[in-house]
Amino acid sequence: MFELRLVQGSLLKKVLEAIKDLVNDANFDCSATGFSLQAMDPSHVALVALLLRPDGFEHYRCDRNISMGMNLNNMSKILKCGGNDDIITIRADDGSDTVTFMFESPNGSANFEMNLMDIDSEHHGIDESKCCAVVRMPSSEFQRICKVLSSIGDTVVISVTNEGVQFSTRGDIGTANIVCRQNINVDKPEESTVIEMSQPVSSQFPLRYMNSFTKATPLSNTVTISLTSELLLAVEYTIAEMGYIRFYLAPKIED
Amino acid sequence: VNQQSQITAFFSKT
Repeated sequence: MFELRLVQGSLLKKVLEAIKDLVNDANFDCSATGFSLQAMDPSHVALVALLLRPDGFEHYRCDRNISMGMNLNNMSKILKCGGNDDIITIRADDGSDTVTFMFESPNGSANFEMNLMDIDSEHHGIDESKCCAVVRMPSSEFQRICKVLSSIGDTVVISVTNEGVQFSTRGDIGTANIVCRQNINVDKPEESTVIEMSQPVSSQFPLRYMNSFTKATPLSNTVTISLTSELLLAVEYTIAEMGYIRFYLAPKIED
Repeated sequence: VNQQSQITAFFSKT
């Protein structure tokens, strides 16, 4: 049997809002490590990795590892049936082809049963060691930049140098360049922009995906953007001391 | 022309 109880149920709603437009169907893996997910978008350009650790839940019981295949749009529909302040319990019996969502508020409770799906998925090993530039900045600022740039062009060039991080785009009406410099705010660390770099790096990515990633903004005040020497982009939002949601995006390459 | 690379090229299957 698998059962988890999340007092701050709105967190799960925010997680679904962050990933449901990027990924259609995904396996939620339940193990002693936590409630996790790894899935690619249908074009195999982006990968999302989610982890919610057991200690973040009021109650977490996992008798044996199970994988629950869910359509994320349907899961989101069910989560929207619960109130924002509800406590959410998710339960699945061993061998069952359904999962139960229970919403509790001081006024009552509601149960929803959703059919599970068989989804073929592969697990991917993620090597964090090739990182060559890391930028941590306010998530709202990153969201604003992606939105502004997508009104001008389709692709963003992200360049990290000693000067700062530059986001540039080009479109029919002209070009746009936005530079964020390192700025450490001791009193409000969440408003800081911190750049760590072992070598300058520059790569270009589709803005459509970047804007999709920023749907995770309500989960965290800050976002961490990493570029590897292979020009793979990772965008990470931490989830209130219980885990993270990470988006990986493949670069566009000059043909 | 800019080609979009596939994410699978960056990860190993486990």
